[in-house]
Amino acid sequence: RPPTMNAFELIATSQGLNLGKLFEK
Amino acid sequence: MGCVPSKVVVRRHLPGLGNPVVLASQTAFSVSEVQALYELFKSISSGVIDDGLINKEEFQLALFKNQKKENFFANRIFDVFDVDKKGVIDFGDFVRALNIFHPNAPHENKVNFSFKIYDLDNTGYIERQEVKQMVIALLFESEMRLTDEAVEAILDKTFSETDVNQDGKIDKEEWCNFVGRNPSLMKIMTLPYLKDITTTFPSFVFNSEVDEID
Repeated sequence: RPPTMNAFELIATSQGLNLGKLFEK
Repeated sequence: MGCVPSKVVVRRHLPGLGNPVVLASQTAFSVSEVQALYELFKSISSGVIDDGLINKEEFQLALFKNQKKENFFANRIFDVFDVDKKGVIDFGDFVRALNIFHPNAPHENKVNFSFKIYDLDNTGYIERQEVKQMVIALLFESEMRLTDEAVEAILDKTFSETDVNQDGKIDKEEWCNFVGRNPSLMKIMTLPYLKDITTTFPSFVFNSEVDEID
């Protein structure tokens, strides 16, 4: 079983929080 | 007679741009950068309806190239950008919110903004059920399946690392301390793109503040 992650680490890697995509043309 | 200039300078009307000088004075952006951001804003705000405002579908479309894809955090960021809860983001909202993500913006503002994103119910605390809601949404959208037990284990670990006074919720001070110990969590709060926005959107030179000769 993989080690449990902290929820905020999981969330911080989610695509919805990656606003850099707004700048991709 | 005799006082009609041979060249008439006409300022192109840009609805929605507002006064870039005022927005620049309120943010880390220069006037040119505000004008370049307007190019980005125009492109996003015309994604579905060309009304000079960004609605949720357009925001989603800009992030995922797919307006049908519902995303919990994209919705959440949209709601936090939409300061007056109008259901749309105008250019001023857009620039002031992106300002938080500027590489030169104060770290404290970034920490506060991230807290606001995670404080779903706006209670001033990040509560366990809010974290659970975010984790479940994230797992669902990633098509990952975890048992309830595994989700509870994630929450237990999260609160054991953040909720120092063990009152079952994360306050602002606990959040500041936690991200201080885990700086990688704040990476998403900085967009390096904003440093050279005028090079990314050079067309602002032609579209904004151009004095046209009639």
